[in-house]
Amino acid sequence: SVNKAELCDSLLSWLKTFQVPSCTSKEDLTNGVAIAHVLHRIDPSWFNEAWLGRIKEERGQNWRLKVSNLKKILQSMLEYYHEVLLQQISDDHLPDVNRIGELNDVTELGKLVQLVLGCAVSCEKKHEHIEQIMTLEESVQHVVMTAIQELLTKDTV
Amino acid sequence: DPNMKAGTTSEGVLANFFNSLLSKKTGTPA
Repeated sequence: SVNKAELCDSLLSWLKTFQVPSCTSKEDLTNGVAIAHVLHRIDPSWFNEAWLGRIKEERGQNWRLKVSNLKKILQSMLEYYHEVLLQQISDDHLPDVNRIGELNDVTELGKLVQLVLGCAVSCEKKHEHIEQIMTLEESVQHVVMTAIQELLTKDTV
Repeated sequence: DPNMKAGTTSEGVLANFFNSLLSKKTGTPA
């Protein structure tokens, strides 16, 4: 299986290609704001403006707000997998958002971003996203490929 | 050149994988 901390680094390079605000370091991702903007780009009909408005900008280190944002993101992504992509996610892939919000845990953050990747490569605009991934550095593409394979093989019902 | 061969193989693996992903129907379980 993929080392989730390594995955986090590689997927940060991918997330940067969406050019959303506050997406320069792994720490930036822990409040959920940049991830929510990426999801909005991936499927604006599901992760819509109203949903995006529920993800609050965080100032300083307000871990409760971070966890609240991350819970909303995880819940909406799981519904998206179930209702739109017709895929189920095994418990092994579910991140502990409390650890991300409270401790900036990169292993759990890697799991969360792996789910974002799964949405991108299975959604209606997947061509655009996969072609973008194919422009990334080869070492990054390898990690991305392994992460996708891991999701697809374990989650099929 | 073994390095060149490995590089080509690696690129081939990536291209195969992403192309197969592109041809998969959206919204269909894998």
